Amino acid sequence: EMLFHSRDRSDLEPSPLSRAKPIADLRAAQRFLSRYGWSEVPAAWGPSPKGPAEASVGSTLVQAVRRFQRANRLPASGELDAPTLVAMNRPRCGVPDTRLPPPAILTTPPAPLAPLGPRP
Amino acid sequence: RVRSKRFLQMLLPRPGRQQEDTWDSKAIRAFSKKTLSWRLVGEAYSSQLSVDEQRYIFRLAFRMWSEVTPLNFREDLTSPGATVDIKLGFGRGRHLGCPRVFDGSGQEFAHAWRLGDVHFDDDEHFTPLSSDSGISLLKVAVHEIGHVLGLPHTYRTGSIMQPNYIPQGPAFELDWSDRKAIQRLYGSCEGSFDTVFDWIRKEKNQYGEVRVRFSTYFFRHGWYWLYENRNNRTRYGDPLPLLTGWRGIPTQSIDAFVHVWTRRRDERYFFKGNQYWRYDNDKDQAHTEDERGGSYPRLISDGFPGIPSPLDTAFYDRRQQLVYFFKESWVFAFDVNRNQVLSSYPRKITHVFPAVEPHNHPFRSIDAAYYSYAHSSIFFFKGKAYWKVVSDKDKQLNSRLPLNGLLPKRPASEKWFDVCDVHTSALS
Repeated sequence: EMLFHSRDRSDLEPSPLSRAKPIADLRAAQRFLSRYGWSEVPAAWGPSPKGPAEASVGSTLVQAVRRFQRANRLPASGELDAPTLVAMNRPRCGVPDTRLPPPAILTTPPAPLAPLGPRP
Repeated sequence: RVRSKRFLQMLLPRPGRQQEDTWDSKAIRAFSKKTLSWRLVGEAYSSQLSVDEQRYIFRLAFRMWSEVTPLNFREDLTSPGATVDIKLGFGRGRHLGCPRVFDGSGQEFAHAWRLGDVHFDDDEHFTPLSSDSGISLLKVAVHEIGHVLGLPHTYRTGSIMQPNYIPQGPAFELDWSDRKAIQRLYGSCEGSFDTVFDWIRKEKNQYGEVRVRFSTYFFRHGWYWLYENRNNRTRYGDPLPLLTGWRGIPTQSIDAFVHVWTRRRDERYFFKGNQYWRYDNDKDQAHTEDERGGSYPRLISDGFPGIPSPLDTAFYDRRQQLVYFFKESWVFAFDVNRNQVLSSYPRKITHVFPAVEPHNHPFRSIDAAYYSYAHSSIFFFKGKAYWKVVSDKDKQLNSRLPLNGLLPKRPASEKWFDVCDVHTSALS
């Protein structure tokens, strides 16, 4: 069982193995932003693209972080500072928050997505 | 690749539903039927709460949305699963064939599919209504059902649709903006009423001074709402069955309510069919006997000679000390002091209360006549609409208005908000 001592289980302690991984680094933050619709750039599951693609990914990420910060009433620094990471780690609903702006508004093209399989 | 594809399908409708846009599109579609079924899936109970507790909380969560929309929700335990509109379940990690994996305790606590199902992360510490720790299952359920119905996230303070969980006291309700958001998808609640009235209460303040307060009630079929005029909504948790709040009167379809209030008299009557009851405000139930030892209910023809039955509606005019009774296209003015109908009555409703705008009049079979202390005006209800009787104030602003004229009709839902039915199973 999960350990608790109070009658109402208010002190229930989940095991460390069942705790969500905290969002504490760039990769986790990228995954978060992509998962909840703040960024089109997917988490890097394979080798990172080199050259100009890296710069566009970074710029897109900064924009995504700023959008997230503005929505959460944080200073829109574009940096993954402590308050931003705290906001990302708060309990939340799994439904995406937002839709990305139309491609014409993006200043840099997003990285190409991995193919999803045969075209329908 | 398969998981990514299935994740993207989260943004698309389930097979058989209406085609729709992504979550935050302004053109989001909604359920097209008014009564939706739901079920807590048997193989997906939470390990933290009893099954009864889980079902109770979900029933309450659905009811909260039903109290502000024309939608009704009923728990369906027997139909084939594929026919149930909304299925709810708990899971951990990979769960219930869902493409979105839960992340363990912390961060993501639940997700929902528009016009579809709701999944809760059972690694979270969900707590019942009575607890002020952990994550309120009720609050999360109300939020996720909001998604199922078509609402996206918002960062507006006070909204139930904020993406992050906001720890608060155990009590929370849908605020004005959340109500209007869901009503943009499903419309406002409309419908006719059996009777509408203000109930007067006399109270003493701490100085011993008598204060008069009033409460506004709407009756429809077998249930009623208290309307909070200062909050522009019905009381949280309404409607309630007539049986529980108004003891001793018929349990449904009341025709009329009249409060005869003079210096010497303070009598409240309910009418149904050919009978009427007098209500005892102190004992909060209908009188069983009158002053002469006769029993209630009494025949209308005995207590109000000259008044026909059954009635459509009635109201008491305090200035003239007359009760106006309405039946079909006729109105009867009854003098409570002489206990008889005025000699010039009955008269056509259209003559006593003429239309200000030609042909804009209920004409006959009025559902409810209501004097409102909040608005200092008389209103006639019929169907989904109301007509306001020209008041002294209206005449001061426009002297050409006819005395007792009826101003053009308006939708009742635009003046009294969120008087919404719930499914009959939710009334107990």
